[in-house]
Amino acid sequence: AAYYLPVTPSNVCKPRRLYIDFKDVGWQDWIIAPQGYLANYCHGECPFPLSESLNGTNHAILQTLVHSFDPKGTPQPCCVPIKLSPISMLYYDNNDNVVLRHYEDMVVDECGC
Amino acid sequence: VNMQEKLFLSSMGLSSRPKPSHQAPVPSLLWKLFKKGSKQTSTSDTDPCVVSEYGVRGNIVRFIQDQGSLISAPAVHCFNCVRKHLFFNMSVLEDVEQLSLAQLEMKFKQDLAHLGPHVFSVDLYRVLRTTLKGVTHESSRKLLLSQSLGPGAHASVHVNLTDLAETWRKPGKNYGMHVELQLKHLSNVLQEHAYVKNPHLAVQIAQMPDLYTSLVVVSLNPLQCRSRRKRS
Repeated sequence: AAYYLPVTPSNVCKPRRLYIDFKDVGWQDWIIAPQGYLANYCHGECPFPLSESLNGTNHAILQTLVHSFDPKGTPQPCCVPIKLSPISMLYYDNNDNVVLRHYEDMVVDECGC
Repeated sequence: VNMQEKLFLSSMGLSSRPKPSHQAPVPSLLWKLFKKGSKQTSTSDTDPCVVSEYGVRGNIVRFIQDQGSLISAPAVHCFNCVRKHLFFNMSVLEDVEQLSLAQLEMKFKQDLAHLGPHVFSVDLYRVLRTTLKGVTHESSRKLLLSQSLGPGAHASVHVNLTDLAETWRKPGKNYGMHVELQLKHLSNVLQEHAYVKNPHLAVQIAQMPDLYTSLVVVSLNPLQCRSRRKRS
C-alpha cells in the first residue's frame, strides 16, 4: 500500500520569489544595470500522484511510484527549474570598457518534478 | 562564499570582480540594446544571441576604450595636421570568444559646419611595427582609409575592422593604428587636391575638430549561447 504524505497547496513544487539585489553581494561598483533581478527558485514536494500542474516528467512519475513502494530507499523526485529565461547585464570591466552581456538561464519561470 | 563567487564570476566570463577606475558614460546604443534585451523573454521569437543592430551573431557587445595618445613633434612631419595613435586592448576578449564584428567609430566633438571654406582629410593607417623614437612612421604603416570631410558632413566615421581586430588578439601583434587629420582649403581641394600654405592656416589649426574614437566589438561565447533548437 502506498504511503501518502499530506500535501498542502503551499508546499508543493512551485517557483518561489527570490530577488537578487546586486548591492547585497557588493557588485554595485561594476554592474551598471540592472540593479537587481527577480531570479526566483524552485522549492516544494512532488507528491504522489503527480498532478498536471506539477509538470512531472515520465521519469518523475516512475520515481514517485518506486518511492511509494520503498520510501526509505528511493527519494521523491526533485523540484527543479524547467523553464528559464535570460537577462542582459551592463557592466564595466577592469579596463573601464562598457560591456553588454547576455546571459541565458538566469530567471526561473516554471518549476517541475 | 569567496570560492562560490569566484566560480560564478568565472562562469560569467570574469576572472574576478572588475575594479573600474572610473565610470565612463554608457553609450546610447548599449542602453538601447540593454533595454531591448530586457524585454525579451524565453518565449520571444527573436534570437537573443544575435545582435540585430549589426546583423551578426553574438552575446557580448563591448565599447573598447582607446588607450592611444596624440603623437607630438618631431614625429609628425605633416603640415597643419594632427596625428593620433589609436590602441584598443583586444586581450579583454576571452580565448573562447568568437569575434563577430569590430567597428571603429570616429566622432568629432564639434559640428563640422564651423570649418567654413575648409575641409579636412581623415587618413587611417594600420601600424605594422614599432619604430624608434624620432623616426618617421611612414614606412611602418599601411593606409586603411582616406576620406575628406567638409562642412555639412556627418560628424562621425565608421570603419569595419573585424579582420584587423582578429589579428590584434594574438599576443604581441597589436601595434594599433594612426589617424591623421589634415586641414585643407576647400578651393584648393577642388582644384588641385592640395592644401594651401598661407599664414592664416597657423591660426586655423585651432579649428581642427576634437576626435573621439571607440571600438565596438561584438563577440560570441558559444558556451554561454547555445543555438536554439526547436523540439520536434
